[in-house]
Amino acid sequence: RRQFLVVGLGRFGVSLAVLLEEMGGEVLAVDHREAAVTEVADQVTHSLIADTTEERVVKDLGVEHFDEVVCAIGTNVEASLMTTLLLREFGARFIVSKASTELHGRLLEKIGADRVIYPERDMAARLARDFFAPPGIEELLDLSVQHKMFQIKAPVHFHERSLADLHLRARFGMNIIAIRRGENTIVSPPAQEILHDGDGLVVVGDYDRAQEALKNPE
Amino acid sequence: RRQFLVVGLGRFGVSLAVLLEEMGGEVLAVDHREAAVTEVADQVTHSLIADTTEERVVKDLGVEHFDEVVCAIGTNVEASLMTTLLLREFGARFIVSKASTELHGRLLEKIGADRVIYPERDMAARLARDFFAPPGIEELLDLSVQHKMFQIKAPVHFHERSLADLHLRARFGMNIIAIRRGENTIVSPPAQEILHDGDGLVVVGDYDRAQEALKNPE
Ligand SMILES: Nc1ncnc2c1ncn2[C@@H]1O[C@H](COP(=O)(O)OP(=O)(O)OP(=O)(O)O)[C@@H](O)[C@H]1O
Ligand SMILES: Nc1ncnc2c1ncn2[C@@H]1O[C@H](COP(=O)(O)OP(=O)(O)OP(=O)(O)O)[C@@H](O)[C@H]1O
Repeated sequence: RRQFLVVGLGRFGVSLAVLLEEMGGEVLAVDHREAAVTEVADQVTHSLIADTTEERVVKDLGVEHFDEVVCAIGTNVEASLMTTLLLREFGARFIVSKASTELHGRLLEKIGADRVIYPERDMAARLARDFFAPPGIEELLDLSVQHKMFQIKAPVHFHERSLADLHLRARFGMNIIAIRRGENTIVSPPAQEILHDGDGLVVVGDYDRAQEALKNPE
Repeated sequence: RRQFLVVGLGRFGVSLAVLLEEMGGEVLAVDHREAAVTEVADQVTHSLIADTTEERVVKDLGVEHFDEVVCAIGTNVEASLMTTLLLREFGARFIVSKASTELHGRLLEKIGADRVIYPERDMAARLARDFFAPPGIEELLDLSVQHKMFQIKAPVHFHERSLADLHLRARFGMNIIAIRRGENTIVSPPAQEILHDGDGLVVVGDYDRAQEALKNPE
């Protein structure tokens, strides 16, 4: 079984510790607040009340035995930095640390975190993208600066017509990656595939030209 | 310009308010802590120190004029619920509220939030998936239960060979959606495209069979 150490049991730390156990991992969850440890104790393999800014505590954790170590202390930047440094010094193989600000993140990288994550900033970016996505277009992934992957509902003027017949790539630069139809997903659909009402089209292309395709009944 | 109201200027609220302005929106940022408002005042169009659990305050905000309203109050569940209810009662068009736990989220839905978001839980899920993704495979998106989209580096036994020659779909069920080569991305590559050292392959398929393809030098 994969071994994980999660230090700091706030909203993020608790979600992570419980999820890693559910996925089959073995988790040691640590926090200096008794209430935080009691909340997860019956959902993880091991739990411990301890202050991870103390050298002796981190030394006794045996951090080198864990596949991944996560420092999920956020608001208390000093505790986050001290803990991350001690995890590095006592031989953790891979450290992921949560940062509250860009400056906090840069400090964590300097002292040896292998990966820094920003839950609030990333959610803000995703929400802002959703707000500005054009109507009718559900943003899925940025493949590159020019190529966005998104989903649209097949507009009425696509119904009962084949992909070949619609010439979507030539006319609108739209590459159809998959068709979502009810419970099924047809990946890399053949050119003669007929589109139906309710089909979700997973597309790689450009928003503006796709919006043209949505509007344009020939 | 799109109009946004962001209430609650913690890490998430601040990131969101600033980002929406950068993307061209007009933001009113509100918090009952003066320090929180001062931090963003010069990066948003409007800012206000006020307690949004007071009816008179929400009434005077004119919430019906905003395209989207976001309640980013997290730890203080009571303030989050009272604010969300008042936003709904005074005619907000679309309300997004942040939740700290599943129960908090269910309460927010009951009282009228149009969308509930969980930044910590979502980041925990993403990190747990990365930890359990097989080596050499970078998870990108779940297209459906059976179809994962992921990226692999073209292994050495793929170099200088064409996609047609490798028969990746027939042999390993791998649909090549795009090739990432340096600064360029080739979407829906033609069958005669030759793969080179350093190519990133964006694939839709199954992890186990893709791992077989990575190992198998014919
Ligand atoms: N020195 C320490 N040793 C162990 N645990 C600590 C220490 N300092 C803080 N913690 C714990 O880390 C957890 C998360 O810290 P904090 O609340 O500062 O971050 P947060 O970013 O607000 O969390 P989240 O956003 O995940 O709810 C808390 O449960 C806290 O008790
Ligand atoms: N009644 C209220 N009126 C206005 N602002 C409020 C009210 N109650 C709380 N806030 C503000 O909301 C902001 C975020 O709240 P809180 O710190 O409880 O959430 P959080 O989930 O920890 O935030 P984050 O994770 O984004 O840092 C704080 O800046 C706080 O001052």
